[in-house]
Amino acid sequence: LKLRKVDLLGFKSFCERTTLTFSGNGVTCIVGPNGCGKSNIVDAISWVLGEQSHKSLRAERMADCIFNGTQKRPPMGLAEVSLTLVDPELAAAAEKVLAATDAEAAATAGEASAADPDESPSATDAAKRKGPVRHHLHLKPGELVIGRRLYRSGQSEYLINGRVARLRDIQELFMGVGLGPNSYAIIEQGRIGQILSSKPLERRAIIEEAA
Amino acid sequence: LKLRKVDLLGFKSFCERTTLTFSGNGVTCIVGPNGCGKSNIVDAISWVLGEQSHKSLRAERMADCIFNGTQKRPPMGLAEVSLTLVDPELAAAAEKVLAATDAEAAATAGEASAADPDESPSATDAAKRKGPVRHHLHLKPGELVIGRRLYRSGQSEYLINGRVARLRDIQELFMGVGLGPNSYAIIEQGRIGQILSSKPLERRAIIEEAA
Amino acid sequence: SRQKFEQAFRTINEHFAQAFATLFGGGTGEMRLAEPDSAGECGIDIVAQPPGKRLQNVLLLSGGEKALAALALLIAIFRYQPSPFCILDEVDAPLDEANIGRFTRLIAEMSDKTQFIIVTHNRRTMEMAPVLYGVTMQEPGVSKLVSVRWEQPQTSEPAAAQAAA
Amino acid sequence: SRQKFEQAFRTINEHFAQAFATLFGGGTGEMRLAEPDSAGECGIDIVAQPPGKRLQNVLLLSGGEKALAALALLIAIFRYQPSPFCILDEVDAPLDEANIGRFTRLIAEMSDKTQFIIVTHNRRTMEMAPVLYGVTMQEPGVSKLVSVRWEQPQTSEPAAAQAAA
Ligand SMILES: Nc1ncnc2c1ncn2[C@@H]1O[C@H](COP(=O)(O)OP(=O)(O)OP(=O)(O)O)[C@@H](O)[C@H]1O
Ligand SMILES: Nc1ncnc2c1ncn2[C@@H]1O[C@H](COP(=O)(O)OP(=O)(O)OP(=O)(O)O)[C@@H](O)[C@H]1O
Ligand SMILES: [Mg+2]
Ligand SMILES: [Mg+2]
Repeated sequence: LKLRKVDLLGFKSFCERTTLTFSGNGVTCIVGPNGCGKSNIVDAISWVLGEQSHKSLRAERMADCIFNGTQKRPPMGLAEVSLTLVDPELAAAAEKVLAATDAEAAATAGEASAADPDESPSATDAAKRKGPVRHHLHLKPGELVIGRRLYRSGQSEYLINGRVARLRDIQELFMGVGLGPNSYAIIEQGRIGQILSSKPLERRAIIEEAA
Repeated sequence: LKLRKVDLLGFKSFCERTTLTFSGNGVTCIVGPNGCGKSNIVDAISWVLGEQSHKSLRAERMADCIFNGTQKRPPMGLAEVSLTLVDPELAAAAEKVLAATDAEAAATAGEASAADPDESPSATDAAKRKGPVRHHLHLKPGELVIGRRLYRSGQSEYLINGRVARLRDIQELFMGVGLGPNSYAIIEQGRIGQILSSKPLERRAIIEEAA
Repeated sequence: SRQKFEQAFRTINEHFAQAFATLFGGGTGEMRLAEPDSAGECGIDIVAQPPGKRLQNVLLLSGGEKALAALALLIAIFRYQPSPFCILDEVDAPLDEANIGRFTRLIAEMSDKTQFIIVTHNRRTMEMAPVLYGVTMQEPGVSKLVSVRWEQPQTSEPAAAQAAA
Repeated sequence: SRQKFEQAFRTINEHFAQAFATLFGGGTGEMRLAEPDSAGECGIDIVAQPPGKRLQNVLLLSGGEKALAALALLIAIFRYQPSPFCILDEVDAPLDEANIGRFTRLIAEMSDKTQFIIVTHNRRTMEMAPVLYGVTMQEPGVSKLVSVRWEQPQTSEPAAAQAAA
């Protein structure tokens, strides 16, 4: 599994569409003056991987993740981040998940429910699914795209290959790969000592996660 | 009031007598590789000013402040730090405090109690006072020396001009000067953000301390 | 006493706004009394507005901006109630080159009245200090001092400069 | 399952000792199972022995030594269960020049299998990365990217190098 690309739009200080591409291995450094938005990119990656706590995103509430304007620009109504990954097996698994969700949505189309959008995409979602499908989403073989959107209204949705899915679907996809918002592989600013200074049982949990 | 000198002996990694002198104003930088002992000097200064919490001294217990040996040197039995300050008024006040303690000690010589050494210097202490008076303690006019010792046995004592005194005496001397172990004027490593991230009432306490 | 607190609060706030503008090269910072809690005590909130940005709670600032805002508050308290010395242990670690420049200039300015003791790994901060103490552990586990004064090198050991690495 | 945990614990511990010796240039580090608590679960203690020093609890190390020991543990877990990428946000801030050198050499070595994304202000760390993204806020409050590749400069803006300040 390789990381190919990160796309941000309206996430924190990135009000214009911004794309970082990666070769999948090697070292990429992110540099710039204090307060320019480097750690916001790190937050964007843990957010799209399902981070639920606004505190770990250095925000007072989740809506603080949406671009809240400057002296010259108005606030935006939507924050969207997507990760493009390359892994043939995972890409195939993602398609299977989408097929299953489609079948489920068709079956429940009649009983359109008002369930929480994080939990189950409803019939309207199926329609929405046809909604802002990203035209530029031409996937190369073996690629999959994981996305997350947050509207000012508070509604949030997760996406697989441009189509609405559930957070659970994404968590299941990443189960065996060691990828998640709190993964040991993301060390936020000022938290390097955390692995050591947490309590003995918390340290155990880190080893168990890896096991 | 000016800081003239800091003396360490047996405090953490400073097993040999070490002296830093200061001009009283200006900037002195302390530099060196990781783990060489820079923050230990900062700990020594907050320790001699009365720091009671082993946690803020990055130690598991107070005895961790005494040099605990290397592969080639044995542990020591005593840690001692002293601060030399220059301030004519404070120097005079210090002599007054010592005179008062002497008078008290003489009065209670008969009733030598087993009180906690932090609280009241007992008769044996008065004798000790004559003890390791530091020959090199030739004070210049307007100078005063504050000291603290910790023995492996756990006994600790505070000193003013080389003579045993109480912690309370030192705290009273420094009352109006904004000097103390937790003073806003000592920012330990990694704690610069603490002033901001503490709770609103804790921030109030910082302003009240200064008021 | 309440009156003393309010007077301190007002004066420190004025110094805070000034020190903030100096360290950030613009913008402003302010302490505000929060809603009183059940015991009637008001805590303190801190808002900051780096140059060109919107006013926001200091907790939303970046790592470097937070350190700079905290330094501005520290300087403000210092200006109100000076202390004989000030010890800063690697406070410059999160700062970029431009902010280190503003930080060292402000400290140099204040150091005519106060003794500053600064622990640092940053060359730019070292360069502004007339006196440098190098600490080494050439014998493992044993700290020793080598003093390096820029003006007149006090020690013949070439190791002194090494210690500053 | 208990067996999987014990196997992971043993293997990660071996990697920890190796990564510790590489990053510190000697010495060793080890995880130990602590006394079981009332529920019978054992927590984990970590001891470290920088070169030439005595074995002690990691919490007694200096700021830079703690960061280095934490990196060694992270690398050890990584070697046991690799992840497609690793993001490090200013982990080099407390390190001195010598330790930054050892850190960057180890990361460069591991980067043939894993994508590392490193946020830094330190020039030595920047120099080891073949790809550099500069983030600027030339328009206050709005983040934009300027990409600076050492091999083939992708952008004609001289500001790109400025962004790296
Ligand atoms: N929702 C938002 N809308 C607009 N700007 C935001 C939003 N959330 C945070 N910011 C801005 O992002 C900035 C912080 O960015 P970030 O933490 O990424 O900086 P950084 O590059 O990591 O800096 P440092 O080097 O100091 O760590 C803040 O100054 C804040 O104004
Ligand atoms: N009681 C003690 N006896 C001997 N050595 C001690 C004692 N307590 C601490 N040390 C040693 O002091 C070292 C830490 O020193 P210190 O924290 O001052 O380093 P530092 O120079 O601040 O480094 P950094 O640049 O990483 O912050 C530890 O490695 C530890 O071994
Ligand atoms: Mg940052
Ligand atoms: Mg230190």
